[in-house]
Amino acid sequence: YALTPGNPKWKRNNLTYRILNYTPEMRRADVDEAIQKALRVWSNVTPLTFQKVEDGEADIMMSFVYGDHRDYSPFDGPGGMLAHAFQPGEGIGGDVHFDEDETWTKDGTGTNLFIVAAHELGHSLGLSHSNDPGALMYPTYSYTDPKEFLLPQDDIDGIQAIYGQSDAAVQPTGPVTPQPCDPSLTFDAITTLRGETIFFKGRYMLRKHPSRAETELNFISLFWPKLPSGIQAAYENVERDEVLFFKEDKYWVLRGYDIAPGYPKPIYRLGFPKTVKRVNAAYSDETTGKTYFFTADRYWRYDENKRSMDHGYPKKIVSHFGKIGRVDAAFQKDGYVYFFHGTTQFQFDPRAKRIVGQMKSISWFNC
Amino acid sequence: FPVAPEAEDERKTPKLVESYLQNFYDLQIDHQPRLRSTGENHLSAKLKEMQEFFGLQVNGKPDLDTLEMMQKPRCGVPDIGQ
Repeated sequence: YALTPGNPKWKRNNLTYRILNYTPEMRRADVDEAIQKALRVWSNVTPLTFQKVEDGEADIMMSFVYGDHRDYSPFDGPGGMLAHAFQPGEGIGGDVHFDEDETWTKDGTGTNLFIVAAHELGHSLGLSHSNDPGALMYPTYSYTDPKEFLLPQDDIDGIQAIYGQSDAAVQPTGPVTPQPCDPSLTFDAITTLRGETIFFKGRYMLRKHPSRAETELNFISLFWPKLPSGIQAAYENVERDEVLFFKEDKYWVLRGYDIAPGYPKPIYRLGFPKTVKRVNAAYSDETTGKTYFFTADRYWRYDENKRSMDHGYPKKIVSHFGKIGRVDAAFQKDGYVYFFHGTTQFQFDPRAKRIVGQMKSISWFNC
Repeated sequence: FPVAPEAEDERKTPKLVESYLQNFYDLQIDHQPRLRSTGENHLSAKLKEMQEFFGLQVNGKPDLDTLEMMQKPRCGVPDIGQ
């Protein structure tokens, strides 16, 4: 995180805000809700409180304005600059301006007002831009479903460096942006995708292309806005050029690079009994057309040709996969299956039916 | 979705680069003619500053990754203190 040069801050913890005008693209109640939620992002982790006022001068004045709005920082029409805010201080200090040329929405169909407001309020409170790509205070816009939003730890550290911790007995913590070479990094799910390998972690995906040395870090929502964060399992069906993503009792199908219409669907359509609430990991053996699903300490086998679960399952993972007891993530590549549990990775040879290697989970990132 | 090629883009996009660096990296454009260059090109230095901030390859050139970053919607507050 970075503080605004000169470390400006509000001298009081009880601040006022006023919404001077409303964008016509959203219902007033939705604007109010987005702004209140954005303020709660910061008040939840600090001693700050925010009170709405309807008249007069508030500490933080918010408005929707077009182009040149007489603060020497004109907006630029649709796209580009979305909004800006002023550091803590008298007069224009703390104020937030939203570019009315944007299409403001309460969801992800346009520019999400909550996400942008939460970012701008960080400036109003004394934060500058962070170079952590997962931070709320990162300068570029990326959509996160407001229902899933958690203030990243980088932003919590930044705002608490200015105002201190909240008065709550239990201090909230936030997600940390995954670093490919962090030896403590674990994964939620992994899949191949047309020759690339995609590692899922929280709301991020780490993308490893075989011909590129570096690993690309992206939000899942950047490529697939319909997918939730926290994907729990994924596998590629090379034959059908599909990838299936799993979270809780739902799954989505990616055809080519696009999520197929009609998803998510319940995992029970694949033949799981209702007792199965989620899938921890999956991989598909392209030579046999069999897909293996891992749930807790058991696995299921699915026949991609018959499109049904094979009989006689589930079985204990240890009964077939050696000392591997539980699996966080798995994928098949070049004839081997790679199983991930915590920071450990097992290389399994399905022909010999034994583990032939054990590595750190981050071994794919050229660290 | 396909990854961008790693080769640098030689397309001329001076307007985008200049306006981005003016807005967010305090680039001062000096249109006065000069007899000789004095040290490193100011625009290149600002590009490096921007590339370093965003974790891009720091080469002082408007390559594809840099241009892509410049075209993303963003907050209007500069990335460096003014």
